Amino acid sequence: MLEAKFEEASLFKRIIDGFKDCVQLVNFQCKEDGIIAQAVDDSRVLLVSLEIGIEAFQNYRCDHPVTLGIDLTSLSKILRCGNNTDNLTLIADDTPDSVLLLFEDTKKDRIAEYSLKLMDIDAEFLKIEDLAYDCTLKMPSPEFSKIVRDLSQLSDSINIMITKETIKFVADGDIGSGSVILKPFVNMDKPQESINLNMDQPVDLTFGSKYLLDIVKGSALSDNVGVRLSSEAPALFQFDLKSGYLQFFLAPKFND
Amino acid sequence: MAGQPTISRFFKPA
Repeated sequence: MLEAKFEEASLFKRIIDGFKDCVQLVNFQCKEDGIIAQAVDDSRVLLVSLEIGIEAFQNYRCDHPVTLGIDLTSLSKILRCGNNTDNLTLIADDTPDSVLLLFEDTKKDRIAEYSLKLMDIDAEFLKIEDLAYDCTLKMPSPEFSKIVRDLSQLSDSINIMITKETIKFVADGDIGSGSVILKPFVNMDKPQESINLNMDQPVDLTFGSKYLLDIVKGSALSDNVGVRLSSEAPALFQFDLKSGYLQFFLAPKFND
Repeated sequence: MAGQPTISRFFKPA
């Protein structure tokens, strides 16, 4: 029996909105220590990995591990039915063919109940090795989103170059080119505005703009984004939850 | 996309 209660439906909505545009059929693995999910986009270039820890829930109970095969497009339709401030409880039995979504407005004593049919989704679960990254960057997610959205207008590729003290984003396309150069800095008053950089090795990597545009949709989840870059492995873009995270792994393009 | 490797090149099934 699974009973997972979010204090506010808006958290689960923002989590699903963070990756519903790049993957559609997702197996949510509910275990006693929380919920994990993993999916690869249709082009098999972008891997999404979600972990929602117990502390993210108002209360959480999962007697036996259960996998919920969900079509995110259908789930989003039901999530739109609830109010952001409602409590939201996900309820499923041990061998479910549907999951119940219970929205409760405790002030108005209003209860809305929806049942979503589950699907059999045959998706392999990829093992994500702990990688040694050449660079680790932590920066405000709105700033990262703006840079990606601005530069992706100029080219279908965005180049990220990191040296000791400099982070450079470059796009060069048919209509012209653009570059944004950032320096690490600490904002004592608003730490979430800081830009922290840890560089072991310089990197010069190129990514597909369309994938970065999907990744920045995770920005609604966290004030900042963690970016880990390596010349030999997919980049990791991570948005932290209060307990858990939404991660995107994106393989860099070969340098032409 | 030319020159764009897939993720399964780096991560194998668990």
